[in-house]
Amino acid sequence: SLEPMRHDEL
Amino acid sequence: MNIFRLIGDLSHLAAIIILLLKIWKSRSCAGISGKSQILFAIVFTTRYLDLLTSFISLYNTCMKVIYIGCAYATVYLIYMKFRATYDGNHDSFRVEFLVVPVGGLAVLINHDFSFLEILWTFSIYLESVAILPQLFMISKTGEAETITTHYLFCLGLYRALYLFNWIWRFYFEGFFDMIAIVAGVVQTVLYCDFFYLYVTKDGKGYRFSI
Repeated sequence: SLEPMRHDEL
Repeated sequence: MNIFRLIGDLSHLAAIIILLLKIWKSRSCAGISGKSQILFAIVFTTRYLDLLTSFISLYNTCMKVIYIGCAYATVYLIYMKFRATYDGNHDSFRVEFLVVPVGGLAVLINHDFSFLEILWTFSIYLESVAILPQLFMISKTGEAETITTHYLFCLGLYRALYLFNWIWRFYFEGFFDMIAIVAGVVQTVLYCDFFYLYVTKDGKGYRFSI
């Protein structure tokens, strides 16, 4: 899934 | 969260605060590109719209709010409070040459053709080149103050550490984001010339040429 990186990283 | 991410984030925070303090303490924004700072404010604004849609952690929310707040504070200091010291003549990079192609690229190459997703992609692409007006300004005047080079070093270090973070996440968590990685590599490469000068000149102010 690509989602985690979207919102997690700054 | 891994060590590269954490130190990268802190390095990014340090860069932002170094710049704010430099301007505040010296009551001057001489040598600082207001255009780069506006681009960074746009980068944070378009990327962190997810503050309104998803909650990740207290750390995540706080950092995003601090980044956005500091970015706008910096722009305010440059264009309002200390605008008399702003060196607009040397800050002559044409930002439309960055923003327009980057906007087009974000519409063409993204993971999902939706409003928030395109804005996120736009912010990733824009961040990778947002420092160019600053580097252009330094190359034009041929010099940078020591504190400005520390700012740039922290900013470049943050990007380089994120590359290690992505390698880590690929191996241990199994995911990667090609858009972020390619943009991150481009961004890091832009700092290479600067890194070389920073290290060889021992962080002192230097004369810079392309």
